[in-house]
Amino acid sequence: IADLKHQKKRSVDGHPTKQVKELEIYSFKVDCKITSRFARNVVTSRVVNRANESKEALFDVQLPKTAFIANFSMIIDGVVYVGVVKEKEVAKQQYQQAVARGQTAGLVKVTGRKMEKFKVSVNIAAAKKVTFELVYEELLKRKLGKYEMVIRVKPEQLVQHFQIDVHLFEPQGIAFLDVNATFLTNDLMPIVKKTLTGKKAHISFTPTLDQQSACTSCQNTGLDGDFIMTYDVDRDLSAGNIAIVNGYFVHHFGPANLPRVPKNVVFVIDQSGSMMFTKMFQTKEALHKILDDLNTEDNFAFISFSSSFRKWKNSLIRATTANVVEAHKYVSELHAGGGTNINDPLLEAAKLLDDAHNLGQVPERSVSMIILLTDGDPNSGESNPTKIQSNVKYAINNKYNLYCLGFGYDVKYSFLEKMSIENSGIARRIYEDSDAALQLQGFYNEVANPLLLNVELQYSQNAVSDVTRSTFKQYYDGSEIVVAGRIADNDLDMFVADIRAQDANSNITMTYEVSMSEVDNITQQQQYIFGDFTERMWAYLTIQQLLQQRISVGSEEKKLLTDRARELALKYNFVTPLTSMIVTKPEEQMDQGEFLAEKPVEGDRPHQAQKYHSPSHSRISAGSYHSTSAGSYHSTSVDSD
Amino acid sequence: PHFLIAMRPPNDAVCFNIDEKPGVILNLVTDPVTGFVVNGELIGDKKTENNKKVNTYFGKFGLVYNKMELRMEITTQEIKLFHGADITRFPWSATATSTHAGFAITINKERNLIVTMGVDVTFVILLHRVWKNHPLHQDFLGFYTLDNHRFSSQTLGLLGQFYHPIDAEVFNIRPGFDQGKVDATMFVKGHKLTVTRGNQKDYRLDPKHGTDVPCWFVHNSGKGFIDGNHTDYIVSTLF
Repeated sequence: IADLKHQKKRSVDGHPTKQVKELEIYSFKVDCKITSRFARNVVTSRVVNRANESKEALFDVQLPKTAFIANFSMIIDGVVYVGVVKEKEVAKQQYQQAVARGQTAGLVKVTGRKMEKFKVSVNIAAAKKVTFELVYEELLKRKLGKYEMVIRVKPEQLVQHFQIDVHLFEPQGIAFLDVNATFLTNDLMPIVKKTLTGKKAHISFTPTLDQQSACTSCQNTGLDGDFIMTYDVDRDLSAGNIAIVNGYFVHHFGPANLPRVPKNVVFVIDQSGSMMFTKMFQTKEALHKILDDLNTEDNFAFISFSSSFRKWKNSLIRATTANVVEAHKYVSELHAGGGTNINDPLLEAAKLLDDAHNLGQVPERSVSMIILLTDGDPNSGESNPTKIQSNVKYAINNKYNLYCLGFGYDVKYSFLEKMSIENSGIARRIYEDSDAALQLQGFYNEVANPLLLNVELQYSQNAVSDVTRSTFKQYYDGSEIVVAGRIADNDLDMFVADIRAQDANSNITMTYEVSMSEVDNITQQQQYIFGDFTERMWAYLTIQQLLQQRISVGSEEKKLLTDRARELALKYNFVTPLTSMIVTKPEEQMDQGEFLAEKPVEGDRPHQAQKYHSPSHSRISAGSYHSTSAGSYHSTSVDSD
Repeated sequence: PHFLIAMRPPNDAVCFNIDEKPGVILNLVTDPVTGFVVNGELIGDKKTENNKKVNTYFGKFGLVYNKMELRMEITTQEIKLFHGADITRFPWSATATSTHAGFAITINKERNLIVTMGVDVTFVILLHRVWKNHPLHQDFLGFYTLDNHRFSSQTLGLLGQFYHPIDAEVFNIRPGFDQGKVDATMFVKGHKLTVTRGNQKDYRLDPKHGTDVPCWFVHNSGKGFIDGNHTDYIVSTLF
């Protein structure tokens, strides 16, 4: 920090004695607005080239995988260059033509565990500035009783104006709000300002240069990590909350104060050779924890498999203390070796559940599920993935949920994903890391406490259209159901939502009524954040669901769903797996061609698709730069920035 | 709280007050055959002036239906439904229905709760919302029986004892002590009581202002009209 002050002084004096930063990010701001769980983040970075030659500045940010990029722009010399979202194939052709002309530019597709990268580079002439602005939107998903927003911060340079500014508005009222960051020291903690008043909250983090420094009198920044905001809204056993703005509605339904529904779970555990050592150890560790968390009303069973399968018991049994103790012993004795036969143990799991239901061994009102944990492709017994999917679908027959946990990178994720979705479940990748056991437990906890069965949300007939998915087999504690749609009746006086569901003991119906005249008042409050959010949230949710539905349908229907998703993505300018964003750079930078931003797809191996070509100039990474071009430097101007 | 008992025929009504201290729990219905019990806990105003009578209302009801292992606690804040060890909690802000085999509750947002057992028993619990900054009054509840056919003839309680017909005769109508009001003699349950003609409110149709129901008012906490003394109906717990 001392250096920067001297830098300015020397410039005024006109006698620079020491080389100063050639490329400087003098402002970096993350502006986040969240309303009704929908977040719009605007990341703005302003860079100045203080060198007397052009330099390449790199804008490099990470955004959550669940977010869709909605806009990107660069302002150079007052000229705005805006990213245009195009159909993926069109964008790719345009990009490839540029590449064919020798204009290699940045095509970036990098996935991490939760985040993906967005990078763009541009040459800035001497003494010029560039402003990068990236907008991305995300519907925050409630998991384990909270919403989480992560902003990854990694400026490798001290930034004069660094700011994270979050405005939150939740019409249901904010139950709690926590802010933390992996880089927050005791000294930095008081800089995070948080105000919370009922439905509104504001968080700001604006460290000075001094406060950003990793150590006294050094130029290294200490800001490196995740800025994490978690919160939940007030909730009770009611029909939830509906936001209606500009003819679109979004309904959030996540009731509390309900008894849990017992569950029947068959754990199907891969113990093939590839699970040996760490994976097996972590699996056992997680299973021991899960066993301790089983509710005494639950029923469970284990099937372990390699080339063949082995049942722990011939039927599901209650999670009594004695049975759980016995199960711990069984888990401790699991060892890895052999091939991977996924087909037979899954069919056997379905049979175990069938028997349990037919013989009345499990409560009538209960949730039955199969949790498959595997780390590899099927290579023993039935190994044709399509055949396995069809066998499993036939055996489960829409009665139970199948959750597939793909451990590591050797699994064919798309195979597991399709199989889960076809059987009312989800697939989740378990990253091979030191916290794998925690990831497994975390997933289990999400489905550990079913509260409602057969949830149906219905809206005023003939008054709404384009409604997203509105029936759900289960509602789990800590999660939330979100339905959005369009109001088709312009003369609608009263918006009515009916919810029907079954809890552990009874059938429940709930009604939400709001008069459209009241909606105007609510809208006024919501525009405090941004006016068209409901429509964009509807579009976001619809695209997400269409993309998911595509996975488990035939080719004809797939085409229809794809066309619809693409059409919406283009209309709302979202970068999705079906669309790409093209950023045309200034003409004088044609040697760098065009920039293409794409949405990485889960299942891609990390770094696999990364193709980044950068000239050996200076690079700026979200507030950092590494100068590799020596060149003499002479400053003749004073820049108050 | 005031009690209003419909008499038929001749489509008249009898009313009485029970004056007890806040915190006292009164038994309203007990049917030993079906195992159905309703108790209500009294609340008072937020504060009272010295030597002035404490107005009391019902602030909490407890319903027990042993046959189905069901219990309900209804307060001015929420409705708790206990089923064995399970608890379901509904806020008054919800419009909701919960249906069990032969038993259902329907909550009409911020207005009332309807409890039905089969087709022969229906209760309504009304929520009376008071301006939350009112210096004296607070939210309270009302309890109405719409249908009591399924209850046995052994049903007891301040309301339950009237689920089966009783004979009452009113005669000798004469000017009363209060100007404009008439007194009469009521012959009921072997007692001769002096009753006064008055009005009491039924809030089912108009929750804010209520509807006046003309009734014969029995003095001294219904003494003579109810079986025994009103203190006989005080119980120690809500369930």
